[in-house]
Amino acid sequence: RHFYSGKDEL
Amino acid sequence: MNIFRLAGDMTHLASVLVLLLKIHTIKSCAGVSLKTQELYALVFATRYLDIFTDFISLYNTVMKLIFLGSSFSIVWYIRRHKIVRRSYDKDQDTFRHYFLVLPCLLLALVIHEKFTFREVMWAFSLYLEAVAILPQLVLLQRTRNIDNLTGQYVFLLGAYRALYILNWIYRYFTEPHFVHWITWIAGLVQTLLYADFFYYYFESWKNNVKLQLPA
Repeated sequence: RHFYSGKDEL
Repeated sequence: MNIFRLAGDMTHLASVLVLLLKIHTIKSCAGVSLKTQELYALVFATRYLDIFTDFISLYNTVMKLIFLGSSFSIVWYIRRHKIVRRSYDKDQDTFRHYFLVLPCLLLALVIHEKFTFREVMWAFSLYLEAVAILPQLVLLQRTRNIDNLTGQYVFLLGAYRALYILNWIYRYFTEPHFVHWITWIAGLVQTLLYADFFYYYFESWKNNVKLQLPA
């Protein structure tokens, strides 16, 4: 999973 | 990506396009708060620090570039464009930046996910976005004649926030471990700030009269 998980929103 | 998130992003995009279109075609920024636009430029600049280091998706990168580019070009138009700048209501747009920026910065230094530069800036951008609309709302209240485009701009921004809340509810129930207190509380506060505006917006729409906020 992405390191910046959950921060995929704008 | 769920339908609420996509609809939210699209209304956000539409709000920015409506504003740019108004400024670009009518060559007027009457009723638009430069303070709010500068705060948004700061919000995007501090939130998208990951733009070149963490690739999420092409959609994500493109949208970030659009929001950065559009917010800075709106600021440029109001400050520098030789025709547009003349229509800026400088005397009415008196909200002080630091009243909003300093408390948000202090809050971000205290409440964040991790004490790193990027995380503190990320929290700061969320807190600042929550209140960045305030100078615009104050300006609308002072402007007796709100033109349709400015009214629609604020309405679309409010709709974008409301759709993001639906998106979080959806994600909470469909994704494991999707809990983001900072984002949620800042987002909820931001949406509540639009409640009053929405009320008058729908009233004016229902009664078919020009939008006017009570002083």
